[in-house]
Amino acid sequence: YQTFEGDLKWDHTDVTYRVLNYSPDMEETLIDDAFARAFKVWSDVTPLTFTRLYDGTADIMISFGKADHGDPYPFDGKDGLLAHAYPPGEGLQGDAHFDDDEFWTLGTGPVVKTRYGNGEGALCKFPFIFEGTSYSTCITEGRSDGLPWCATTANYDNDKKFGFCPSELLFTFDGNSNGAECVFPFTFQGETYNGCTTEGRSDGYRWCATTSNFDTDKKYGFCPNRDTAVIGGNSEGEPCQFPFTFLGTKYTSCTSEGRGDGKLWCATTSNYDADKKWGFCPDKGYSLFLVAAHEFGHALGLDHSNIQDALMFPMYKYVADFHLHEDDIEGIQYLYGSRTGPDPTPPQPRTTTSSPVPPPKPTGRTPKPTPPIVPTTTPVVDPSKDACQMDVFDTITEIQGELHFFKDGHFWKTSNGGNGKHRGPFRVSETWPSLPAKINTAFEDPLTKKIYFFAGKNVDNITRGKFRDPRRIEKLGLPNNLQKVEGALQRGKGKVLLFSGESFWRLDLKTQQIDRGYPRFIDQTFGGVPADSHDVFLYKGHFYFCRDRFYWRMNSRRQVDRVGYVKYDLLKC
Amino acid sequence: WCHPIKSVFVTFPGDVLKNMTDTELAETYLKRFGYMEIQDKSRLQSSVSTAKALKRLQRQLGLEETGALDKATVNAMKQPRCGVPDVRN
Repeated sequence: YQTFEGDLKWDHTDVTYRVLNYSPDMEETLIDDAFARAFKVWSDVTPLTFTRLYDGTADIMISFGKADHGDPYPFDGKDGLLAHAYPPGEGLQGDAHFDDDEFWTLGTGPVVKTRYGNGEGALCKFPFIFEGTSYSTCITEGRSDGLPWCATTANYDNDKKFGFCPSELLFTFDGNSNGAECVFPFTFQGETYNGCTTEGRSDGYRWCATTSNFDTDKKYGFCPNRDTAVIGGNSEGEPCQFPFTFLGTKYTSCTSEGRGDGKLWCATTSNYDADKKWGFCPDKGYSLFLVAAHEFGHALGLDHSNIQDALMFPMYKYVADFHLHEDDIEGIQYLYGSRTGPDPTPPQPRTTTSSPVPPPKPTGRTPKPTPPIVPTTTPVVDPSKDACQMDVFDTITEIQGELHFFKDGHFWKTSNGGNGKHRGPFRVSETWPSLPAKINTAFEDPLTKKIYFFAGKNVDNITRGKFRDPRRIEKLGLPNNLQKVEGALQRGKGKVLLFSGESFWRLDLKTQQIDRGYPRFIDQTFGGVPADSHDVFLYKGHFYFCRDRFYWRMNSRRQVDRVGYVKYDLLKC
Repeated sequence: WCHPIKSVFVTFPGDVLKNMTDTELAETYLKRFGYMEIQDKSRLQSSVSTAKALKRLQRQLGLEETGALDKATVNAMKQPRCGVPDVRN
């Protein structure tokens, strides 16, 4: 292994990262997951921890870009250079860039995550059977609305399990439309568009308006790539058109003719000679997880290794069952040391084990093979306390990646990655014994992982299961006459906004003091939300302001982009 | 019936990749990844010969160190890879 000259490394172990944008090749959740797993490769063998930030400056800023993408090292189109990253340091240092002229997958072909339908968000199962025919791509057959779909089991005819595939007719990503689908036709600079376009952009990304008139509404989003879309060329996002004519010859499949590099391509109209529209054919793609793990190695201070099986070897090689090579481990531990102690698992409530699936009744016939029964944990508290019966919660906050809903000494939680259903109730006193039943606000500091609880005029904090003695909130610099803190928003590194009544303050978590220039009025900084919100919290990069049963969701540009029910949208009642 | 197909290479509009000869590819590759310009101990930058640069590349990639632009080396240069230079100056 090699390190960079001067052994460049982070001077702290709590490294932060931020995903600035996404690739159209994969669902955002799959990309987030690939990055999280790539960081885990390194945190498993070092004392490093990685915390995702949703705004502000993180140590490692991650982005996708094409060709000239804002640094001195342009990418080179499909294949060749896949990504690069900078060694640790300020500014551009530590950042990781991924070439979006590549086809990003998990390394074995298109990964198509479905939405809606009855497949519960499962990945497409290719090939699948529909009306006796086998399909290896998403199809629009059987539908009149043109929405591409796929089966989520191998045989739709038997199982009837399906979901819709990513397309601009279903959703957009990034932009300013909160994922709304494209509206066709739409008007842009007086012209009418019936499909996604790259017009008006220099970065080659396809976009569309999410209202019928961009010129007046300025609402837009980026178009996800369909699984059948070509990569790069001058028709990204269009499907191959077979047969097509090239230099007078008809082709019924992708070809490498006309190219010196052997890459397979196709025309996206029936006649290349006339229209000159083309793109590369989708292939297995590159594993975003593997490439990200390599790039994050650079971002942590490792240079290229000359061991061919090491992750830090400069050439890409797909491996299905990835394990970090000893050379990589030695390299990263030379910089940061090895990991000590057990896994930092959070304290859990006392549980009993039970089976959610009743055993099959004997019928006398040969039983069908059944899936293994997975034990689940059931809390030992009164199950009659149903979160869906609560109108207003004492406080809502995200702790260790799970949204927690507190009410009268109990709490429920729902995880980001699961099916969205909530679990609980759990007793507050069993998880955090020294806390009172009524909690007005709680938040987790993303850097130190300390959890702060505000109850009346007291504030407690807990780190690794240990409480400090509660302190009066006046000690933080809050006014003596303040009765309670009703909400908290973590802002970048080491700062948090505390809300009460119609005012808010900024707390410096390092000095444990309120910053100068506060309080400020909520309605002057956060326009469009209730000035008397009884709970404010951060969740997935959005600010939530709660009033009664409703929440107002605000994006990082401080625009209210959604108003909804806490019960249905967040608790999934 | 087994005539080789006479390939015609065309310039594809919007293609970032350019048709390059192997020699052009090697020159670009060796420069981009730091094999051509080597800083010595006195911090002076000096160009090394292509043969030396190729040997260095071949050593890095675990190839036979011929110092010549052989097929294995050209193939290795065409493999997908990370954009960070191998030899840092």
